[in-house]
Amino acid sequence: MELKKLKIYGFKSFANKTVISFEDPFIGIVGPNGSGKSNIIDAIRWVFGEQSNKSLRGESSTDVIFGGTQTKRKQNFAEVTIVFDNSDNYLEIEFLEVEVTRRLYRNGISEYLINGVESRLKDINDLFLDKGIGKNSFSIISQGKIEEILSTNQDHRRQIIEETA
Amino acid sequence: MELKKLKIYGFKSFANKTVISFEDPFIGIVGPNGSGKSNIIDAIRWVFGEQSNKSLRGESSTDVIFGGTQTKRKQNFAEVTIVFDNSDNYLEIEFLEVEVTRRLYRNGISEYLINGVESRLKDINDLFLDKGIGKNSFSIISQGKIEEILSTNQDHRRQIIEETA
Amino acid sequence: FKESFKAAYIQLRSEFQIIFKELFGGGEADLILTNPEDMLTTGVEIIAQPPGKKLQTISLLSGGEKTLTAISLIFSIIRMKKVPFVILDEVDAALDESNVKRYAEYIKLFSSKTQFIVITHRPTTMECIDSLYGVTMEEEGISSLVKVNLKEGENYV
Amino acid sequence: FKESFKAAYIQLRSEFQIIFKELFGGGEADLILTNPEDMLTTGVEIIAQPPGKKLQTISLLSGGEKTLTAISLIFSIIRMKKVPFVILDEVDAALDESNVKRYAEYIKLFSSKTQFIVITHRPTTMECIDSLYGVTMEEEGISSLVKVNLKEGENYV
Ligand SMILES: Nc1ncnc2c1ncn2[C@@H]1O[C@H](COP(=O)(O)OP(=O)(O)OP(=O)(O)O)[C@@H](O)[C@H]1O
Ligand SMILES: Nc1ncnc2c1ncn2[C@@H]1O[C@H](COP(=O)(O)OP(=O)(O)OP(=O)(O)O)[C@@H](O)[C@H]1O
Ligand SMILES: [Mg+2]
Ligand SMILES: [Mg+2]
Repeated sequence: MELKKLKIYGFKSFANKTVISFEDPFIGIVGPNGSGKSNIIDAIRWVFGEQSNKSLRGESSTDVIFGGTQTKRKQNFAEVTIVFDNSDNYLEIEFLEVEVTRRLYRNGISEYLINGVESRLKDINDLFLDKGIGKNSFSIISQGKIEEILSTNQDHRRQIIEETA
Repeated sequence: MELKKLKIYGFKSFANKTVISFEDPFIGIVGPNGSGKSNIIDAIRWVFGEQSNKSLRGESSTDVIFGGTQTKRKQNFAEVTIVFDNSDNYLEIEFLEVEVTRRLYRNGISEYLINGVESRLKDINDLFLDKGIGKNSFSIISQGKIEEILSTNQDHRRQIIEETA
Repeated sequence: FKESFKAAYIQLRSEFQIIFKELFGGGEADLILTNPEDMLTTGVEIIAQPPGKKLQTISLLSGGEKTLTAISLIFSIIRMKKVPFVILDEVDAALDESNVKRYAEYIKLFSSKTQFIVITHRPTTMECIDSLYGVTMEEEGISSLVKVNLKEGENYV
Repeated sequence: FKESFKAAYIQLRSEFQIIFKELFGGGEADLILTNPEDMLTTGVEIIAQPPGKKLQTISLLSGGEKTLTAISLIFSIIRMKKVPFVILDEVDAALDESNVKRYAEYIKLFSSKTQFIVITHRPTTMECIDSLYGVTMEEEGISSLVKVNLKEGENYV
């Protein structure tokens, strides 16, 4: 299974619709401090169902919605879509291509879609469970967090082995 | 007041007597990962009276004594000396040049010297109190700790203002 | 369960020992069960000894050595569990130039089986990357993305 | 005491606002007393708004922006209290190339009044340094130190 595309709209500093294609084995993202690189990673965490505001560097859940700049007004919702090539059926769902969308409105209303079908957060978590994606997987290492795996307590490390078992 | 010299002997990876002269306003230390750069900073913290093993990255106080390598035996004590140019009398002590030495033996015995005179740890702390040196000063920023000043609790930040008052 | 935990532990430990040696160019590493009698409750301890050095607590390692040890463990997990993709945000920040090179070339090796997405400020990492995206804020406070080649990418760093 | 705390606060705040603007090339910053009525117990909050961006919680700032904000505060303390020396261990790790340059040139400015000792892996910082010491482990596990010039130093990085 591979990542194909990420579409970001109104999420953090990505006010405008932005599409990233993941067409190669080794992809790099570069840019000046504060330009939005880690925000892309936050968008990926978020569309996988991340609920912890702290992991997204925010204080409230609506902090991820584009808050405006000195010259542009804030937006009313954030939306992220991720597209997978599922031709090896790695995700146990009957689609060659899987598209997951998460949307959050400023009034707190959330929407989740799997291949266009309205779903619950639970369905997204179930889809990714034990697939090395989302919660508890070590497949996303955030900025400044690489050393954490050494200093976490013993239980957390035993979880790593349980995950791989 | 300025730093003049640092002498390290048996402290962490500095098995051999090493002298660093601080003769310029802007000094740089470079080298590969694990070569000993941060150990030099630990030596400076230590000779200023640092008591926290955690701040020195150790688990016990004797972790700072050279522990040996695959080809060289461990040593019995660690010794660090720092030399200041005190011609502006910044340190309130009757010497143009001030030399502070700290020594620790494997059996746990500690020695402290100020200009060759045996002293107590308390005398060293008093010498540096309110001088922007040693505990609670922000004059030494350890590796990975630069962001801490933003996330520390409010009390810690108010301490900063108290220190400068 | 106990059997599969034990099997996973044995395999992860073996991968970790191999990968650590490759990234450090030598040395020794280990994963130790704190309570080998009980697979249900045992904790796991990490042991790391860079080449030529004596074994000490992991806390005494340098910033770069800790990063490289953590990277070795992450790569071991990847190789064992075959995750579809890995995302690394500036994990090369503490590495010196020669270790950045090892890290980047190691990813290139692994990327035949696992997709890697990497954020970096280091030119040496950039040189190993297949396709580069540059992020900027042409319009203040608003991010935009554009595909760049290596030469353009070096202006983004 | 209350008077001197208030005076120190006012001066630190003013330095912080100036230095932040210089390091970021614009933007706004502030130090706010959480309880201005009581100088004995009030906490202090940090506000930072990079150029062109809207004010948000400091947690949402990027890694490099947080580093630069912290550096601005440290420099403000130095300028106020006139400490004899400052030691910085790899604080430039998260900075992009143009911010490393600003950071290093700022130190150069300050170093007329305060002695700076800096550990770095970044060539741009090295280029601003007066005298460079290279640390190596020629003998395995044992550190040795030697004075180097800029060209030699670049091999140590
Ligand atoms: N909801 C939001 N609306 C608008 N801007 C936001 C929002 N949330 C975060 N930002 C902005 O995004 C910026 C941080 O972006 P990000 O962390 O992705 O930077 P980066 O490219 O990773 O930088 P660095 O190289 O320093 O790590 C901050 O300046 C922050 O103010
Ligand atoms: N008591 C000791 N005896 C011998 N070696 C020690 C002792 N304490 C620490 N060391 C060694 O010192 C090394 C760490 O040195 P240090 O932290 O100074 O590296 P560094 O040059 O700052 O590297 P980096 O660039 O990765 O931060 C470790 O490899 C550690 O094993
Ligand atoms: Mg970032
Ligand atoms: Mg270091």
